Amino acid sequence: QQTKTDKDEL
Amino acid sequence: MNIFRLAGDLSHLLAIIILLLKIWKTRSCAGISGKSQVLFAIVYLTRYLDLFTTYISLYNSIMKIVFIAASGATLYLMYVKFKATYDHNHDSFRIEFLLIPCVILALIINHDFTVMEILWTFSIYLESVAILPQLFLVSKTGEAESITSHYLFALGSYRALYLLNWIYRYMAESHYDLIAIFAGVVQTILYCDFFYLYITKVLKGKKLQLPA
Repeated sequence: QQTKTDKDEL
Repeated sequence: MNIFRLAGDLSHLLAIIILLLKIWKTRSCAGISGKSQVLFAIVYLTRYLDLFTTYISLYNSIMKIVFIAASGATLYLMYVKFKATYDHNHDSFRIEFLLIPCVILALIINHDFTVMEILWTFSIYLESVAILPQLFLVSKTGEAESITSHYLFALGSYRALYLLNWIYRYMAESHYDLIAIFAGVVQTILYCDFFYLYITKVLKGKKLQLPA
């Protein structure tokens, strides 16, 4: 299971 | 945050500013695809919904507001203020052929089947192909003003720099997101042909002429 994207990117 | 991502975001910001200045200064949106700009507005609106729910950083919030505002301003200039200069005939790419597959793919391949995650995934897929109407328009008109090619170069560079950012983050933080990476690779590949023309022609002062 890949890391959950922490959505800190634009 | 790392230098690649910062450079990517600034390149993205530069592209949006170049476009706005081009339309505002020349008072014309000739050579610009309104359809691509519509797709970019959809990309920002579906991706930056978390602007109101999660606070990541001042930089993050400001950039999201700037991107949404700039894309709205671009649409206003293209479809209202300088509507007469909009090239309807050549800007004929069927964007439903991009929107529908991205919706379907986002429903099938995603990290989490929640509304926010599906919208984010849709936005990532859509962004990777959002430039197609613009590249299609340039290929139909056979050329692009040099300011438009600078816009495209900055826009293409932004996601290419993000690819370096993802390599860095994988090595430094073992963080990766295959959906974003896959879409980013596709997006950057779409610009490769243009990058070649830009570097071999525009940087030598020639006009961007596509081989007929």
